[in-house]
Amino acid sequence: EAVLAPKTSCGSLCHHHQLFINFQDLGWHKWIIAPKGFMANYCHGDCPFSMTTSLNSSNYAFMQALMHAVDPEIPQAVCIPTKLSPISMLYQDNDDNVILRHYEDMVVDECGC
Amino acid sequence: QTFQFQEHVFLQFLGLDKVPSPQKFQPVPSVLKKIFRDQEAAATSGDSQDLCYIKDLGTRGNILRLLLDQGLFLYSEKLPQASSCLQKQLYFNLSAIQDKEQLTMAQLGLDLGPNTYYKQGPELELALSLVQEPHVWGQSIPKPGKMLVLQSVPWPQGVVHFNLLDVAKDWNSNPQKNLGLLLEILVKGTRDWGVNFQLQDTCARLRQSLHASLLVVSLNPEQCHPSSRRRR
Repeated sequence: EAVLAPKTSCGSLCHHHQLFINFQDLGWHKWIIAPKGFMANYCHGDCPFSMTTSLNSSNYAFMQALMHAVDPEIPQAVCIPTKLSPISMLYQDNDDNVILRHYEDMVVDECGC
Repeated sequence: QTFQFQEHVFLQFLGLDKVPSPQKFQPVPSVLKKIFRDQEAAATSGDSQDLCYIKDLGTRGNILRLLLDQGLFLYSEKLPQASSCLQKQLYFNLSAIQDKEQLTMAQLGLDLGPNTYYKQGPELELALSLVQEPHVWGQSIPKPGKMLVLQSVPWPQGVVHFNLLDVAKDWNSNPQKNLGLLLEILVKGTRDWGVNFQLQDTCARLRQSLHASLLVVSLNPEQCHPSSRRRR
């Protein structure tokens, strides 16, 4: 029988944290034409057993949380990105060439255990 | 210290070896702006998209570079033909293209300036050839090699495009072969064109407004897996 995980406050549960990096703060606005900044979102928070049935968690996370509840030696399931989106960057290099590059899986949109 | 290191890693990720310090921003061609805006809109709306296909150019690729011409105008006392208007060496530095990238497009753009310059539009003839021998100092113009383009431009307007993918691929795999191109612009039909000074005036304006650039599209196989075959 699973040991009920101690009640944890919602804030410490696994979720998506927004973080916007303004290229001007780094002095990169002098060579990056667009965008003006970058959404460096990240995933952070606990994945206790009680949560794995509610959040968009994988079956593996459910089993690992169950195992952790039974034997705390087994680490908890981890909080990772479950939905990512690409970005494009328009910048100028040292030869004054204008470059446009697409990068996939750069921005974290959703997190899960 | 740490920031310097992180910055270096980020620059490498962008394919740069040091922080660029441009004097001024180059004008961004409308096609790049459109591709960028469409890409941003798709990412924001969450539409799935093929990052490695450039719809507006109809080619695969995820890195677009607009390379500026670094060649010089050539002046020779005796112009090869009375109607020769200008001669210019065009040179594009491809060294920023990494070995693992596959070239999928190389489009030369010659901006001859708006046709409002020309009251009575002359007929121009563009001759573009490869420079295959190093330029010998003292020699007025490099010896032209293989002719790539010989084309009339009935009314100079905006940008004229030429596909140079095979040439760029050759230069990219053999950088020492990249000696640039020789561009010659002749004015046709000068006979019935009245006095000479109009020819001079047109050539001076052409020299002033000519702007050459090479749009190179490449595919980084580490970021772009071969296009998955459509499931039947």
